Amino acid sequence: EGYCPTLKWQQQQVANFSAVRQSLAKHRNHWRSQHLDSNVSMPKSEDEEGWKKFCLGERVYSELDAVSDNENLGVDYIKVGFPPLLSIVSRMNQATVTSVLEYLINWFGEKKFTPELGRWLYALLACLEKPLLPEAHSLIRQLARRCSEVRVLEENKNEERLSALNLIICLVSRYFDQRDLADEP
Amino acid sequence: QSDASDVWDDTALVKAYDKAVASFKNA
Repeated sequence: EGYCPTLKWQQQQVANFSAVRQSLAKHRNHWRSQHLDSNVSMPKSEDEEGWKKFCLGERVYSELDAVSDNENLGVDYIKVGFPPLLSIVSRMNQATVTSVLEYLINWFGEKKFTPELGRWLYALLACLEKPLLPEAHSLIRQLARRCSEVRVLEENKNEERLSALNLIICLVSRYFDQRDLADEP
Repeated sequence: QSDASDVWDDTALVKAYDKAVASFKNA
């Protein structure tokens, strides 16, 4: 009790997500043609470790504590991970989207949920085309189940992590029609 | 709102996610 989102909130998230996907489709060609910054080097599709480092950053990947780096005032994306920018995700084909989703779900199966992970999972779900391939179908169900397992262990219902887990469960179950996994308040 | 070109800058997906997460806390 207190952890489960209201039906109204869930319906709103599905509507917003649907609008986000439409805008993504509309702007994809524009962003795909933009030059990437020179420091952005996207790993090859099959490079699981490379993608985990790229998305989550070397700090999270290597499980180092966040240390403030006073000498470097700019953001070092190699350390903190690249965010799912449109100029990056628009270049990913469906096979790559599915592979990276699989790599991050593998990661989440063993490690903590972080904001970086949440942003990438959301972005990859936004890029995932319907109808789902059987492989993607199984992956997103695995993702929602893992979110539920982690949510059960949450001690603080005001945690940002709780709302992120609720969001992912909601999108998988209600946007991608996996209703048996939906929260029924 | 998501159609507005200023919203659809390079970080649009990050903003959409952060807004969705914040909306639960504020609900």
